[in-house]
Amino acid sequence: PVLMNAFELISTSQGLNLGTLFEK
Amino acid sequence: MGCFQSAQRRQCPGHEDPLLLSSQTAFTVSEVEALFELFKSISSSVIDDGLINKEEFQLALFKNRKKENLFANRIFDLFDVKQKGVIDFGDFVRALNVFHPNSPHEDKVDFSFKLYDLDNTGFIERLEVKQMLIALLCESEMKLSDETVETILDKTFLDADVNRDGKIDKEEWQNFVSRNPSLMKIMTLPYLRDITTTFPSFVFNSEVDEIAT
Repeated sequence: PVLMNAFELISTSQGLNLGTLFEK
Repeated sequence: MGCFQSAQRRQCPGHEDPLLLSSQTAFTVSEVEALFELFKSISSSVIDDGLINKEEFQLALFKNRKKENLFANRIFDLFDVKQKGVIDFGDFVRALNVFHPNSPHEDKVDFSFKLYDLDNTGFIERLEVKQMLIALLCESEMKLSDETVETILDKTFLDADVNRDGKIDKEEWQNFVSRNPSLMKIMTLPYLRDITTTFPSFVFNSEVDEIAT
């Protein structure tokens, strides 16, 4: 993770994965 | 046209005319109607009032209403453009439009900038990024030392904050994401291309003549 930039890590948040809205 | 202006429209707050919403977005009329099926399902999950509140939004995202999440709250606030504490159907469609595969890349970059500018200052500041990193660590149960978090922040700002003023402005963000395109992956939802097949029941509830679509 040290080599990743902060936003790469942040973008893995489940709260940013709006795809789950479409899962029934 | 709002739903109260026409006897043919559904009697629910904020259900804007599908034709109008289609004209303002990348969605076809059928896709707007399919999105209404999704909207109905989310907006009736806790209180059946035709509006999505924060609890219903979190429930739809996590399938668990008790899960507080910084990022989900932030997305909700950006969807709630009228700042009413609830998302109506028009808000929902226009916000999701940004995530459509065919929507302009600049709109996606702009939305992502607002998303990470937690305090709406017009800049993404180091403290905000740290706050988001810590929220991510809590959410994922990933363990990183304080030193590692600071190293990640140093590296990120070294790369993104070109003018070295300690914060990332819009232009620096545009430049940064152009060099790191993977950061924009969360801004496109492939589901939106197939929304009519995901929610086929819209056909039975359609109010728009086929000729109009």
